[in-house]
Amino acid sequence: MNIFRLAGDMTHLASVLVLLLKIHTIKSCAGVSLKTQELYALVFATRYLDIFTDFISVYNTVMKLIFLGSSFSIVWYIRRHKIVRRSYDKEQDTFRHYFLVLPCLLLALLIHEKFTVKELLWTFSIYLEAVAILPQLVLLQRTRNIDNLTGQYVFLLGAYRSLYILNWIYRYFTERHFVHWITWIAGLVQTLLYADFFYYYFESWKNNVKLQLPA
Amino acid sequence: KQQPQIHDEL
Repeated sequence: MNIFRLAGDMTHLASVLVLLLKIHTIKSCAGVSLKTQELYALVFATRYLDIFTDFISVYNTVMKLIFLGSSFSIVWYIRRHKIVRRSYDKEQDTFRHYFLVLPCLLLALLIHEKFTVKELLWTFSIYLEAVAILPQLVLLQRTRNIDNLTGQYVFLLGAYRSLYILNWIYRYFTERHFVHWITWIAGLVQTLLYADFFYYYFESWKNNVKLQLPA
Repeated sequence: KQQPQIHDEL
């Protein structure tokens, strides 16, 4: 465990907890894309199957449980909670996320490390995580203004993946056998997707103006 | 012998 990875996990944890806190406290999910939250729940459900078969560490298991619990809670709040669901912007959150799931499934069947069910689902989750933020970014573009908690959520998610890239570089140089091309390329694509959001996020933060994303 | 790489990251 290196500092980049720990910082990455903590940032990732913060992103989901910030979002869950927002939704729970102000009983609103305005600006939040349910599609992205459902995709993340699917990412965790297909990636953390090994929680029952391989024990890596207490930290690993606890974090997986927290991510599973928080992502499914967020989906439940937006779908089922009688107050929160009213603030869900169904008309604007129209990204057809099945168009993301199917290509990731096919790609996992084509490019993977081992042809086992667990490994295929794990690879699927890696590809899906890379594109899961798209419905949220599209929603932010449409709603123009974004309130700072949603902005923070996307920012923290981008920061977590950037820290993971530093972690992979660190591990590549310290553990020779550590080579995971699939994870590295998908992680890089994911971080690049955030790049333009980052640009506008820093611009607005620097000029101390409300974040405006260009249409 | 290189053991199959388990995915130890989140």
